[in-house]
Amino acid sequence: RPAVMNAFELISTSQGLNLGTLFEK
Amino acid sequence: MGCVLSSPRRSRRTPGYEEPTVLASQTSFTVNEVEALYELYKKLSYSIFKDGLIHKEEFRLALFRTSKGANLFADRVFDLFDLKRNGVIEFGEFVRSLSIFHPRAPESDKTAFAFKLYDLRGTGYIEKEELREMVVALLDESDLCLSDSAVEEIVDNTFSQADSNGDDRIDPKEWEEFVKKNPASLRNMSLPYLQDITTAFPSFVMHSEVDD
Repeated sequence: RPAVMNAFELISTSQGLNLGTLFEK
Repeated sequence: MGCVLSSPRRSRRTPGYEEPTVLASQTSFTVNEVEALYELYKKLSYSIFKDGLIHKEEFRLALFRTSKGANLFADRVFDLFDLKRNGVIEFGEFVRSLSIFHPRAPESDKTAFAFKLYDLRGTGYIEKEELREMVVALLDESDLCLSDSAVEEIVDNTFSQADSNGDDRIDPKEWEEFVKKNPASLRNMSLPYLQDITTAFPSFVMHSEVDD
């Protein structure tokens, strides 16, 4: 069983929140 | 080779264009960084509709390589960037909103933006149902597989940590305390790319009107 992450930390991994992608060619 | 020819001073601007000097004075960016962001903005805003404004489909295309299908988080970010709430992101909105993601931007701005992002129904509080909805949306878009009981456990544990006064909702003050103790929750709010934006889009030099 994976170590329990807090829910907001989990959410922050969403691709929809990864704005760094905007800068990738 | 290697020299920069004088640029057309009045090249065509996108609708809603704002002067980089003005935007730099109001944000965490330098004038040259704003000019470099304009190169990115043009690329995004002409990717589908060719009208110099970023539409939701263009935003999704840039994030996911496809414009099809809603994503709760990308759509929330788009709506928060769209400060005028007219369905498109204009250049000034793009720069002002991205400024919050600058590694140099105040932590309090990042905290406030994330709160608005997660307050899905705009009530001024993050409710447990909203948190559950976001965790489920994250699981739907990822390869992570968690049982319903594991989801409940994560949501309950996180919620009880954040809701320090136990009134079943997270208010901005509680959120501020929570992210201080759990800084990884704001990891996505800082974009190292923004420190190197002039290197990533060197063509801004062709159109630059100032030398930072």
